[in-house]
Amino acid sequence: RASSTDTFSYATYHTLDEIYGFMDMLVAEHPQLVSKLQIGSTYEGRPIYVLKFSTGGNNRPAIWIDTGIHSREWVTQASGIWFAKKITQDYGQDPALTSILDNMDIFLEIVTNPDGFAFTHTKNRLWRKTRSITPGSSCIGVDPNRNWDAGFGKAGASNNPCSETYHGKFANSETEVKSIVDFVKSHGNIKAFISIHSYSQLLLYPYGYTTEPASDHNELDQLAKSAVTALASLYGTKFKYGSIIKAIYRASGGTIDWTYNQGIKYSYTFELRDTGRYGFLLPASQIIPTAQETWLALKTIMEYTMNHPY
Amino acid sequence: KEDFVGHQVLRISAADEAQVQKVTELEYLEHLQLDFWRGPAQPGTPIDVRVPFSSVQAVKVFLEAHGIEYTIMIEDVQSLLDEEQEQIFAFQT
Repeated sequence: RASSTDTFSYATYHTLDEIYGFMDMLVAEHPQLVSKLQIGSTYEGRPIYVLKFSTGGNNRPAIWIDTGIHSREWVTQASGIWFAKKITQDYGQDPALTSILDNMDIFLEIVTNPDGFAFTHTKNRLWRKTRSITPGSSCIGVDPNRNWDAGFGKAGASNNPCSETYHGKFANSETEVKSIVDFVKSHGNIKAFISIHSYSQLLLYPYGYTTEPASDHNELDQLAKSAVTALASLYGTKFKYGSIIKAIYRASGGTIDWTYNQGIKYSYTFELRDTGRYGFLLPASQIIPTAQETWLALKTIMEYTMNHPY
Repeated sequence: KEDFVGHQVLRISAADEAQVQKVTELEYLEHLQLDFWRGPAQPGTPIDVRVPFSSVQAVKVFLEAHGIEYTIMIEDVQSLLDEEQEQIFAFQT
């Protein structure tokens, strides 16, 4: 077990316990900057933790980043760990990040689907959904990215509990989703919401459940272009960008459609590496380069959010 | 622990809406136990699907019978998983 976040290995995949242990180490090493909040518990009773990075103030405008809502997308949780460490390393060093944290808070939920993630380590590496039981069905789990109250149950999700895109009995039926919904509503001052998936190398903005363009479509598109340009500047990794329904396919009940409809203008979903050589089984050797390039895009979005208060 | 020996991931290139529809039909054949890594979308965007060993032949015959192009993205899912486990184990030791 690593004795500090400096000896922790960011270049390998970790279990849920190791990630929760990392969080505790990071908080212990930076008590003035980092705190750990429990926003709820999973279906199987595991705690759901969010790291809060704050330099003071009261209920400051905030940026939310989550990884791992689809548990098999391991490079996202691994990148989330790297982001957490990066924030503590760069505050006070990197002018852009320092300015962001002097004005805003950052919330980072690294393991957004703990039950599913534990299951990928113990039983089925390719598990995607939650682990909730659906009465009347022998199939387990709900797709937590189809369970939000935004176009819920419309085309772009399945009502079959055995499907990988099963939307659940009702919106927010999954405690992993409801915990975030309650947190976002109670905080009330989140200005950017970024949910990170893999794979396909895409940067997406609302909507997924309708072809109606978002009212801020042009601004979101421009910012996405800047973000993917920053991302590509490091290793040349090419991302496409656009609205969910245009860039990939119709998807209802999605996270960022709900956050956007809550008034969180800068709502984005990333689909990280790769484009399909390894898919969800991305070799660990690509964790750090993936996190590094994604960080440049995240900073672009965070800086823009800070400079365009609304 | 779930075993994925012989499972393949196919990358399907649907040329038109009719072919996307055909692939979508596959999604509802539960006995095939297909796992769409990238679901059917508009023509031209890749569709990635993990096919259990027991369904590989049937799925390939179906695609070829309908003239739907595909390539094998991952020959054997389990071998990649084994590599991943070895890497984690090597790191831990």
